[in-house]
Amino acid sequence: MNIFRFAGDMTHLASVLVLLLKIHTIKSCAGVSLKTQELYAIVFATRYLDIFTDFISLYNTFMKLVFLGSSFSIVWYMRSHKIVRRSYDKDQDTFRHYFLIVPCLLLAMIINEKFTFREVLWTFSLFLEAVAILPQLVLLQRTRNIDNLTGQYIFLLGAYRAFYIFNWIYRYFTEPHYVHWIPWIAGLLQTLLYGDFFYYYFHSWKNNKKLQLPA
Amino acid sequence: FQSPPQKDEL
Repeated sequence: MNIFRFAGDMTHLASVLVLLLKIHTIKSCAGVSLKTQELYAIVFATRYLDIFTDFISLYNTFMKLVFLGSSFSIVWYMRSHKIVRRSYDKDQDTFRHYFLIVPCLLLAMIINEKFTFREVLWTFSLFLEAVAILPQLVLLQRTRNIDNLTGQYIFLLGAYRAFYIFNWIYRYFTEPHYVHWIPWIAGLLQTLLYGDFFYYYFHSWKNNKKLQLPA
Repeated sequence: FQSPPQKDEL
């Protein structure tokens, strides 16, 4: 464990807590893409298949349970909670996320470290996480105005993977033979996808005005 | 026998 990875995990934890807080307290999911939340639930379900077989540490197991629990409960809230579901804008949240799942699965079957069931699904979860934010970013551009909590959620979600990139650089230089191109490239692409959001988020924060992405 | 490097990251 290094400071970059710990900062990344805490930022990731903060992002899901901000979203859960928003949905649970104001009982609204306005501006939040259910498709992105469903993709994240799939990401965690396929990445943490080893949760009961490989014990790494209490921290590792605890965080996996938190991420699994929060992502599935957010999906449940947005789909089934009688009040929250009314604020879900399904007419705007139309990104065909199945067009993301299939290519990621095919790619994971071609590019992986070992062609086994768990390894292919683990690789699939990395590719899927890299593009999971797309429905949310498309929804933002459609709905134009977004509330602060949703903006903070996306910012934290992007920042966590940026911290992980520093973690991978650190581990590359401190641990011999620590080379994993697949998460590195997927993580880099994921962070780049947030590029323009970060740009507009920073400018809205600097000029202290409402965050608006260009149409 | 080197055990496979575990996936210790989240």
